[in-house]
Amino acid sequence: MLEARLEQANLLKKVVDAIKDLVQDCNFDCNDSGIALQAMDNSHVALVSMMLKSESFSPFRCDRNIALGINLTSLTKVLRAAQNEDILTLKAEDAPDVVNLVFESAESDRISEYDIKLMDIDQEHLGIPETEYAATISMPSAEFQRICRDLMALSESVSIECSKEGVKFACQGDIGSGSVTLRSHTNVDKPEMNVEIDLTEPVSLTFSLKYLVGFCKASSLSGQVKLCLSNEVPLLVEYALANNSYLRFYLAPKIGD
Amino acid sequence: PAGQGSIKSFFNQS
Repeated sequence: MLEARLEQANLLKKVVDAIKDLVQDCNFDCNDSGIALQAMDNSHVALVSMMLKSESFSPFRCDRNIALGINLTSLTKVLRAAQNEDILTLKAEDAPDVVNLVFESAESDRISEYDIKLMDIDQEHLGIPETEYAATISMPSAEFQRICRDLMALSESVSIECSKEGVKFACQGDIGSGSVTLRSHTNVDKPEMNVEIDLTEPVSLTFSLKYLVGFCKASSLSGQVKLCLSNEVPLLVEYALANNSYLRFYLAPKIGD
Repeated sequence: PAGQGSIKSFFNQS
């Protein structure tokens, strides 16, 4: 059986909120290392990969591999009943028909309990190769969100060019063009404001802004976002969570010009 | 306009 207790419901609420517009029905794969999720969007352009390590829960117990097939719209409805600060416990039997969610208020004696019916989801699982990326950029997640939103007002796609000069986000649209260039920057007082660019070779790739703006819904999960790029491979956008847990998005590049 | 690649062409099906 599975029993996983999260100190704050907020974490799961934010994760589900960040991915629910991209993917609808997903398997939450539970085993003794934690709860993982991998799903592609309907058009197979983007892939979500979430890992909530067992250390992110206290306690965490999962004796066998259990796949919880959950509709994220249903999960969102139930999670709306949880206060951000509530303690959240997920429970399921070994061959479950439902997943049980319990929300406990730390301040009152209120205990809410919900069951969500599970679905049988036959999901393709993709093997993601270990990649040495040509460029890795760490930057404030709010800054990345703002750049994507600003450029989407002009164009549906953005080129991300990374060179030793810095990283340049550029777009061209009907009304004109725009670009934002960032250079490495260290803020001793506010490390969340740092921009770090780790480059082994120059990279230039073009991506759909609609997807990037969607990924940025995860911005509230982490002050920093990491962008990993290599020519002709999908972009990795990573939001690191506590205890080595993460929410990652992969986005296939645009082809040709 | 540039075409859009599929994520499946980059990652192996396992």
